[in-house]
Amino acid sequence: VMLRRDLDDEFYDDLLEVLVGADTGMGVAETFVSALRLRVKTERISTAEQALAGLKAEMLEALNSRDRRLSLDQSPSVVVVVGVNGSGKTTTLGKLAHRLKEEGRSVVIAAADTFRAAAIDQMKVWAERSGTLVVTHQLGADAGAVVFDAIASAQARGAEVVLVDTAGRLHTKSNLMVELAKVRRVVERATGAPPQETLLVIEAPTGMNAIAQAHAFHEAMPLTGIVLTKLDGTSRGGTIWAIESELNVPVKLVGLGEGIDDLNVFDPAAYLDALFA
Amino acid sequence: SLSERLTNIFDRFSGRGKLSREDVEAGLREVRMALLEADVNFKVAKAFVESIRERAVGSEVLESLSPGQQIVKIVNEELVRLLGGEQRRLRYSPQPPTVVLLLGLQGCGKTTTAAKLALAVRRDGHRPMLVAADTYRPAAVQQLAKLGKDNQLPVTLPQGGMLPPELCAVGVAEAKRLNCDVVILDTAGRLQIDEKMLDELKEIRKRVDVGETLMVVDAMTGQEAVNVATAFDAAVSIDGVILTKLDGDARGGAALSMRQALGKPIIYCGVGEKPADLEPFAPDRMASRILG
Ligand SMILES: Nc1nc2c(ncn2[C@@H]2O[C@H](COP(=O)(O)OP(=O)(O)OP(=O)(O)O)[C@@H](O)[C@H]2O)c(=O)[nH]1
Ligand SMILES: Nc1nc2c(ncn2[C@@H]2O[C@H](COP(=O)(O)OP(=O)(O)OP(=O)(O)O)[C@@H](O)[C@H]2O)c(=O)[nH]1
Ligand SMILES: [Mg+2]
Ligand SMILES: [Mg+2]
Repeated sequence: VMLRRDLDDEFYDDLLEVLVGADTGMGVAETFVSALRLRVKTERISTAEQALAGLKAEMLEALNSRDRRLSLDQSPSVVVVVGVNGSGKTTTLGKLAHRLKEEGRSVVIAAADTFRAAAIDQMKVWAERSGTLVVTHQLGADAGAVVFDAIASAQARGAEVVLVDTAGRLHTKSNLMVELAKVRRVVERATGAPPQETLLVIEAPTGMNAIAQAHAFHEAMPLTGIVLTKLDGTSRGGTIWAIESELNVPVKLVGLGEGIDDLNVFDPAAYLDALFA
Repeated sequence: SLSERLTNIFDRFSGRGKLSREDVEAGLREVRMALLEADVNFKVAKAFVESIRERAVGSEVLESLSPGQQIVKIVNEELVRLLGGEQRRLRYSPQPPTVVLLLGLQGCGKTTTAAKLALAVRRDGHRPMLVAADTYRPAAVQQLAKLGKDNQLPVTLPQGGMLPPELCAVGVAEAKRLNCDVVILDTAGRLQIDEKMLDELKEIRKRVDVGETLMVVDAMTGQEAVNVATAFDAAVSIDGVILTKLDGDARGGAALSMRQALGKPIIYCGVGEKPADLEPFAPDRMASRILG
């Protein structure tokens, strides 16, 4: 999209547009573009191809500097997914259960969204598809109780991982955010440690509000990673630049579709290729 | 806020007496930044600033004692004008039933909105029928069935291996049989680049006489709002937009992007998870929200 042209002001403006269009926000975009301008000058870069390659290399280095692995070495390891309504938490958990089973791990799911219509049914379908035991209570039950039971179940059968689905909640609703701290306490009481992974699920189509979401959720329940879903669409989730640098929380997984296999480990090179496609 | 940032900029210039056009340019840059922060599309934000430039460099600003406030006033007025215009509620068909087709990206709130819309039309004295035409998402049918049951709303459920277009036709027939005069079709979330799923929407509109094709959009949608809207519009001609999750703190710039891209009105706002949480769109409130 940006190649075979002169390194003029229009090139840099178009680059800004590509980055902002990917939802990086103007601040992040201008930081990258002004750094590139300086680099072009000091390294005497002469073609757009070289400039863009240089920018990509710099961005790749930044992304590669983070550890993006899931930590799952406790017994059991508890993974909690949190995030705003509709971002893809339940679907992601179903995919993750499948992935972990394929890796030879034993998994128990806690269907702890006891609020939304058919949320438990939805989690049950994914549990069945991935061949995973799912612990459920009834609609309206205490979410913490479901988590407690699921962990007890895992401990009883020596399961390695407990995946906890939570109800979607807007980060502006303080009563709902306080509920997350309660889930964390239940895990601590049941296992002696906080959840090993607390993953914020944000969807690629979301704009600048994703950054506010990340800050708010991190404050309510310290995050260990981000899942960026719906990257199979045309949005590029550029807010991850600000989120990673401001919170030091890495993107660990990406959702690339609605099927059970559509969950990948975050691949910086692939991400950048898509960004500049 | 924009007004604070403009005041800071113009206070620096005020010592020199009258503002110049260059000074106003700095202010216009701040306006563009504010719109981008609010998720207004890059091109839409640029065009917006162009459209207010003439007024911004006019005497109403240059000779004002508070030029920053004057620019904010101009921006607000123009936003309200662009967002408002044709303001309307749901259009009921002259020949019942009125069929409403809800479509949009995954997770934007269609199923929840379907139930909300049903309650809204019932408050208007109509008799709604919900059609659970999402045969893909796990437990999507159960979700709408539960919402229907909790709110005493009839729901047409899939029978046999029925595909969505046929199911929608069955839903309309069922509505006529039960004397319902509004049929709300809940469909599966889909990407605007999924040709097969766009064809499904076209097929639904062939099988059923759709009165209102409404795109449901998450208020926190970012830059791609324009591309998403225009692609859906090209496939099935959107009549209006329902913006959801406005009970959050997303600035909602997608609203302006959608309005510019489609030239169609935003009709309703989803302001919560409960079936009562649907309000008519208010352009003045949306404008100040976008401005921040
Ligand atoms: N295209 C695409 N769709 C996805 C992806 N992940 C989830 N979805 C879809 O997004 C919609 C919402 O997914 P859910 O898993 O129900 O989201 P959630 O966060 O659990 O929603 P709530 O529990 O209601 O807050 C569903 O239609 C999913 O199929 C993805 O990576 N790509
Ligand atoms: N806070 C808030 N939540 C909403 C609103 N509208 C919908 N939701 C929530 O958003 C999530 C997704 O809503 P759904 O109705 O399942 O969305 P959908 O578009 O039907 O999803 P798919 O069918 O998977 O594409 C659910 O948790 C809803 O409760 C709203 O206006 N405000
Ligand atoms: Mg869920
Ligand atoms: Mg739905």
